[in-house]
Amino acid sequence: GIEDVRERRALSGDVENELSYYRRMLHGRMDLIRFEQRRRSGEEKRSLIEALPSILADPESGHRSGRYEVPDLPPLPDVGHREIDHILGDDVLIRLDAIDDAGLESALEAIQEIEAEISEQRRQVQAVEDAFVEELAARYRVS
Amino acid sequence: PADEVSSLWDRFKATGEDRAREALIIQYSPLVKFVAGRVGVGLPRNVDQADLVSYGIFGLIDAIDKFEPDRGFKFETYAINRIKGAILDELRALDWVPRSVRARAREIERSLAELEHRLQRTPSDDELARHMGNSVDELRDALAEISNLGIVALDEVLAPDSSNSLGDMVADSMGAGPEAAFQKEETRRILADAINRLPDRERLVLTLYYYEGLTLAEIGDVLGVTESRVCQIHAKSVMSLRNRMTE
Ligand SMILES: Nc1nc2c(ncn2[C@@H]2O[C@@H]3COP(=O)(O)O[C@H]4[C@@H](O)[C@H](n5cnc6c(=O)[nH]c(N)nc65)O[C@@H]4COP(=O)(O)O[C@H]3[C@H]2O)c(=O)[nH]1
Ligand SMILES: Nc1nc2c(ncn2[C@@H]2O[C@@H]3COP(=O)(O)O[C@H]4[C@@H](O)[C@H](n5cnc6c(=O)[nH]c(N)nc65)O[C@@H]4COP(=O)(O)O[C@H]3[C@H]2O)c(=O)[nH]1
Repeated sequence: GIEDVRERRALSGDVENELSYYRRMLHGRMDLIRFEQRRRSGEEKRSLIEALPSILADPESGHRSGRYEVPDLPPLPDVGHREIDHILGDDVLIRLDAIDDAGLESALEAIQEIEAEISEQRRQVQAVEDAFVEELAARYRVS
Repeated sequence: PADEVSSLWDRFKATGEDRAREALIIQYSPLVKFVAGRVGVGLPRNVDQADLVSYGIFGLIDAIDKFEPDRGFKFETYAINRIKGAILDELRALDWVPRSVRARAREIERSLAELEHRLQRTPSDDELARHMGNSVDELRDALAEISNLGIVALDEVLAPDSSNSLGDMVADSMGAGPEAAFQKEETRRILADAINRLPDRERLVLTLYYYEGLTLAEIGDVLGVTESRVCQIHAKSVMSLRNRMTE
């Protein structure tokens, strides 16, 4: 019945939430590294810390999905051993001055690769979740 | 690699050194991107995404200064709450809701309260408009303008002294909030009761939005109305709830 649909939607929603969290974290790291590259090339005059808001903000034009959302963390491992945990826990951002241009570029490529995978999975899970939501909506629809 | 981060924490807590703090801010700043994206639901044009992020960074810095690494809690969990709180606090402190809209909202709320007291039920748009000496279209335009300010603005306009967002409280009362623990049992019961006394369509909009998690467009589809109409109904229901919470 409806309870079963709700439960399955909640499960897919949890997966979607987890993927979205890691995706946003990767986006942040990516954009910070890109800024550092521009700063080194002289394209950017500000320091990283000064530019933080403009680096991390989404474009104004971004159109919202219109759903009620809360910043809920997915369950996070104490010590993670997945590739995502290694990337998010590494010292690239905290030792930025010590990392040479080649090091920055390879860090960026690693992030881009895993971000593409996660965004793809996220799209698929969103489709699954949206199908369950459509089923819920249908139960309410006044024909 | 993860040890680098934990030794950075040790170094910062031991020395309070600015450079260590700055490195921690940069390391965890993507958390602010995550929170700002979720909290800024439907904010209007005059609130800059970059502003939300800078408010959030203050919350992050606060969290970094106050966090105790050896307590065994995850920093992310601690930081998320401070970041969200900082963004909401700052939004409320800003005077970004136009005075005229704020005044309009107060006027509608007052009329709603008077009529609800007299009729012992939520008035229809027609009854409310007549009571205010407006046409239904004028009333709905006003509701649209208020709801265009976004859900956070409804909080700001209607519950500026509350430390919880009204949306979170409504969701919590329906058993679907982010943390069911934050609301006093008494408050949750009053709110749940107030929701149950709303007319069917108002209650449905709140249920679909906060409990079933549909988008505004999907709700419009279910009800057979425009998304903008859904926003107006949502604004009116929230005002009605607020009246019942404060009577
Ligand atoms: N309203 C809304 N729209 C959404 C959401 N998720 C995806 N979209 C839309 O779907 C498009 C493709 O998303 P993607 O495949 O994840 O592919 C994305 C993603 O892989 C990446 N990306 C997105 N945001 C960021 C960011 O802030 N930083 C970085 N480095 N990459 C990003 O760039 C690609 C293109 O991004 P866009 O041009 O923005 O284009 C996005 C955006 O228009 C969402 O939660 N809400
Ligand atoms: N089932 C389902 N769920 C969906 C869909 N689109 C988004 N979501 C979920 O709903 C949350 C809020 O989406 P939003 O209002 O568009 O709000 C988004 C949007 O404003 C922005 N954003 C995220 N990704 C992109 C992107 O690729 N491009 C742009 N321009 N903005 C993005 O950041 C906000 C927060 O994003 P998240 O943390 O990822 O959180 C997202 C995600 O968890 C969908 O089609 N189906």
